[in-house]
Amino acid sequence: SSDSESHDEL
Amino acid sequence: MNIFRLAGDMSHLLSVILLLLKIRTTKSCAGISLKTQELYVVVFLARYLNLFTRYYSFYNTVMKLVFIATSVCIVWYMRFHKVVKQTYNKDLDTFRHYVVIPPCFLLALLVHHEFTVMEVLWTFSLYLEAVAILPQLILLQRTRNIDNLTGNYIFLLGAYRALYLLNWIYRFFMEKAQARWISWISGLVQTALYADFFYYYIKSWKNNEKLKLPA
Repeated sequence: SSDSESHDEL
Repeated sequence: MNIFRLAGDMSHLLSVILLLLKIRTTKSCAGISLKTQELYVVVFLARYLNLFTRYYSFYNTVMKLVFIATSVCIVWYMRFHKVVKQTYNKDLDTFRHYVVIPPCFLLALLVHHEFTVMEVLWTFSLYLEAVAILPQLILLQRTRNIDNLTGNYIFLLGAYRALYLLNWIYRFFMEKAQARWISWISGLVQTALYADFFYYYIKSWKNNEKLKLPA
């Protein structure tokens, strides 16, 4: 999902 | 995690540590924009809300706490420390930074991945971070002599997002990550704002002369 994809970055 | 993102995070971490060290050792924040530092506090608080709701990794959690703590600490020094606050270039740091907050928030309400509170705030933090350096760059042009700690701080800060651009390219091709236009375009704008600083910084480094920005 876009969440895990893009929000694991700082 | 890839080498570009790790290098980016380390460059970012180093920049805030360098700034804190400069303020603590020289007891001076001359040449530093309080407006930019305050925008960074907003950026980190808006972006790291998932600190308590989503655990990615120990690294991720620790780094979020470090960035929030250091940015708040820097603002505290510049606003409240009896010695440091005297050295703040109040008359030169005149960029009305609160002007950029509503447009970034409005844009986040219009352009986002999904319309949830966390996602809109995360998107807002990306847009705000892209322009947060503006007060600092304007202040740099107004302060005649830029001390090299400040120059290095800004270079590392600019380099971090440039490395993130490489990280996104890597993830797109190697991990088949989907296109993340919001991150990419915000990151490009953010890095582009440093273009002329990078030019003068590298030039001064090559000619081994004092960093000077044209007025």
